[in-house]
Amino acid sequence: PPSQGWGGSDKAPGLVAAAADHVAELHPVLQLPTSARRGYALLPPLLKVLSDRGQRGWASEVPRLQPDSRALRYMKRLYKMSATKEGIPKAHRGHLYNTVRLFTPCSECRHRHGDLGKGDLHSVDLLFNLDRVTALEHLLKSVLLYSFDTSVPVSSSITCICHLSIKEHDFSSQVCPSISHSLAFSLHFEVRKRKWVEVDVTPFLQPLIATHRRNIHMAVNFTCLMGDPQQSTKLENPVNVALVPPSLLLYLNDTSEQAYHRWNSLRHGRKSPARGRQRSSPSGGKGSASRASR
Amino acid sequence: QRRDENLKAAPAAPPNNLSEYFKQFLFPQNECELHNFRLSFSQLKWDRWIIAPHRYSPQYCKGDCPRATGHRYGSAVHTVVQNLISERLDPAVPRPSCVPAAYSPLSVLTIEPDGSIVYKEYEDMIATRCTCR
Repeated sequence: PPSQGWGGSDKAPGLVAAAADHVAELHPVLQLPTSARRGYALLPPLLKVLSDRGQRGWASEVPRLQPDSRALRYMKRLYKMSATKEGIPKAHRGHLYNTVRLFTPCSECRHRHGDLGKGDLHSVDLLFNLDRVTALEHLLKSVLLYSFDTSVPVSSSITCICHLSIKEHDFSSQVCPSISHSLAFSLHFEVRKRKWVEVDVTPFLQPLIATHRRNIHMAVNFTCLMGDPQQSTKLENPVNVALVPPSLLLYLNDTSEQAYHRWNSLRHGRKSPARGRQRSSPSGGKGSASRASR
Repeated sequence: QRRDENLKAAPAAPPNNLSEYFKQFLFPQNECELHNFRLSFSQLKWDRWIIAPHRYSPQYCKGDCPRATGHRYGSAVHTVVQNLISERLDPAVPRPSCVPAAYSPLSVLTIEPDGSIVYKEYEDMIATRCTCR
């Protein structure tokens, strides 16, 4: 019923909104007044997603891009590390993010160049579309996520030299339409332990994401050899690593009202909405205020 | 004489359950408290894009608020005032309601329309305590 604050409240009951959407889809005559629909825009993002999806999902099967199965497996593992079975976020030191987004490169750009016949040089051009990153999501860390399918015998060590260049299309200057920043680094890992290799590209992407760049275009080429440079074994016979184009993983801090800010609840004893204000103790508010800050 | 009349009118409470007898004056039978509610996203047919958690227990608050809420519910003094207004001055003013007083967050793994995958932690998704307001 309208009295339930459907209007502009961003705390409107989203699940009920989704159900109302569903009913409205089935019986258009029951369309909610436009003011109530405007209210949906303020729903917490999750419930808005649900109520929107609910509408499209129920009423018409909108074709939806299915995620890459490897990426899905990785994110399920990340979920298990970050939350309990009931979905309660786990509090551990390194867990500063409240949002993690995984993007797979858009399919038409996954062309490879470089002669794979040599079995070692892999070069791939990647374009990531970051439309889903909101203005209130600030980047904490970004990672290229490689899953290695390799026929290399288990527990052998691999060293890869990686050359990453990001192509920025700088339309302002006619002389060099695209600037590229490049980075070369070596990766060493044991095949046994890892199905995933994370390449930290935070310094690279920070400026692009901070300026809300929607598309990130990068070229990555990889040369992988057997052996471990530390143990002065000579790097020989290139490894024929079936390199799947990497996904881009963004660890973000969502600063919006509806996102969970653990440091708030840890440090200031998050105010429960029912006790909007701290009741000042008889010894005057100062006591409780200094206690809260301590 | 009036005292004798009152004594005759009051139901004689057997001495052994005096506490029960007085409780009916102190707290309502179905007192305001937190109730369990579990839903699975597959019931709502949302499990195609909500990958985890499979089950979600938002809980809810239900029950009558006693007249003297005081510290028991962490209610503000305003709640007692609202009760008095409703009882003494204007019955159109609603009595205090039993609502959530504290929440805990929920982590959700969803698939976005563009096929990307997002892990998000949302605030205030599970009621953990009730109050009268």
